[in-house]
Amino acid sequence: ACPVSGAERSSQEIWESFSQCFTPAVKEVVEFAKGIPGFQELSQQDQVMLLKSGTFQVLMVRFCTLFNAEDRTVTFLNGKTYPLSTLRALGMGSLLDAMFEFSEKLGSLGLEPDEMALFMAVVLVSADRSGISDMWAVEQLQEGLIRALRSLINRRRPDDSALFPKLLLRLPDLRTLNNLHSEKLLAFRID
Amino acid sequence: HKTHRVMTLADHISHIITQDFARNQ
Repeated sequence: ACPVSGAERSSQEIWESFSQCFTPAVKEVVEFAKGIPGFQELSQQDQVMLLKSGTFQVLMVRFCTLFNAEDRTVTFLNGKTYPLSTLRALGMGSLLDAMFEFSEKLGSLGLEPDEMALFMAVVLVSADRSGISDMWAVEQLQEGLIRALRSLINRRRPDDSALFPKLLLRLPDLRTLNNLHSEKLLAFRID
Repeated sequence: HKTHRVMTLADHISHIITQDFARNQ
């Protein structure tokens, strides 16, 4: 919501405000997943497993629009825009650099909102498969979504045959972002 | 007396998802 908080706020208050912003974003990803055709036909256990490993990656795609690569600024939920230099001083350097790089690459592809939504669906079903019980069903779902994304993009931009493969190359980028940053520690104290 | 709890962002996401599914069952 806001990169800096006043010294008068307790760690509990900071935690609560973080949670209040972050929890709805995660729930929106859950609702989004449930709207993917075929997702709810997977077993509930497999739906949960895919969401657990893919939600951070979907959020990274959603947060891309908050990163302005040209101005090197990030817009927070409080509506304020902060320069990278200010944020770097707060100690979030490596995640910010990785996010700027990723949002620049994804932004350069100029996807339409429906293409972006289909891409996020592919991201979610391409998540780490450890713990998935019906691998075949997940693969079928993924193949259908990739086919739909490819046909949408190729139909709209028949002259740009490189766009779809470029987009698929963003999947390993997201996997790396997830592996490097989702294990960041959140610590809070309760009396 | 203060208890110090530590979790990762991934743990937090996981917790929200588990709660969401448990509520809708």
